Amino acid sequence: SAHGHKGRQGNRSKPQKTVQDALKVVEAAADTLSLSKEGCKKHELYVSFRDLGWQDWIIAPEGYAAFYCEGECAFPLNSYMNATNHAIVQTLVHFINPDTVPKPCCAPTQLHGISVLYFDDSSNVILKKYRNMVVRSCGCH
Amino acid sequence: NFSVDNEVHSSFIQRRLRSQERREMQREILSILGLPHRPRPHVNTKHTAAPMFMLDLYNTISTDAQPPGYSYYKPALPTQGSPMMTPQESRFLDDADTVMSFVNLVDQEKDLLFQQHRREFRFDLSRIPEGEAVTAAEFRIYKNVVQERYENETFSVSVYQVLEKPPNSEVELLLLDQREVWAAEDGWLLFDLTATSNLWLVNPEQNLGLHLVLEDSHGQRRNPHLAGLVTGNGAQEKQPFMVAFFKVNEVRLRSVR
Repeated sequence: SAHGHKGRQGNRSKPQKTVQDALKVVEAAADTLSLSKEGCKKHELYVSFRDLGWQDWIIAPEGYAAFYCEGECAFPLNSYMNATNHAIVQTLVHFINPDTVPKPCCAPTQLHGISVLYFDDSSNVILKKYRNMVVRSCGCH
Repeated sequence: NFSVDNEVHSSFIQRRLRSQERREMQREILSILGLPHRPRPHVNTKHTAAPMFMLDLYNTISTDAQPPGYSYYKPALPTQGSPMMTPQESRFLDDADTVMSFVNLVDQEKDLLFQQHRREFRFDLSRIPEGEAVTAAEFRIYKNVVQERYENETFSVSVYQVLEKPPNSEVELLLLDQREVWAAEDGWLLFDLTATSNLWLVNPEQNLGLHLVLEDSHGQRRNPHLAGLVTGNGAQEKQPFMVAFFKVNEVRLRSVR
């Protein structure tokens, strides 16, 4: 976007410096929170039906460990779990051309199902199998 | 509710959700579960026969699927005394995407006043999950031991589908299934309703219910209670119910919100 606004900027060095400063602040903040440096990993996320106050209609389970995938898929990918060949290629292309090619995504590679037992409005009981509700493993895609 | 264990890492900072956020979170999870709103069951006693049977099925699935070391699938209720699952039901369960039990809508107390020798049952099949087809269905009724003078007798238990209820004349019935039982027998009797429930799904107006008729060894109609059949007044965990197994027959697409 800076490219399109070139002509309208009177002082070209000042805004660039501001952007660089801002980037430094973001990087420092990311370092402090240790978010961006973290590789692609499986993280805990427990969905508690009990905490949601749904125990009047959900018979079982009390909740389930859904998990989620989060973290950076950055070069080199070898250290990250389950990176696909394509993800490695995409990382290299991103490395060459970071502005146009995004990094690979950290996403689930294996998903599992759960079953939920609950009452409906008519007090009938439903047992439903939900596929792909639990993350078993994560990887770079 | 976020927590950390030894294998995984949590980067979330725990905080209490505001009530609006909480409502949105609940809506999201309901949507994932495929429910338009939070169900409000008028009777949610978990110790009647149907929920106990369904919990048996749930525990069977969860035990099979449970990875070692996991403790999230703890049964919420004891299963002792619940209706036993047959090997056939175990096969139905393996194939099913959804299993549903239906409560009897006929007030057995009122029914008892009018009908001494038969019992009526009705099940509302209008709320079955969308895009799912019935693969098996059965009617389950409990039979207690009869220890009085009928102990050595045999009885015939017949389940009929009500075809028509013309005013001022006898109802038209279709025999669905029949069982011969000893007075001394004890346990759940199962009657196949697969074809009938499929018919009721296609033509809901034809769902006029079921009749249960008991006959003694002389072919005489008797009160079902004489054979120990639990039809309404008995123990909660022995109440009759219907169960249906469903399989998804179309690809379910979640709508964009």
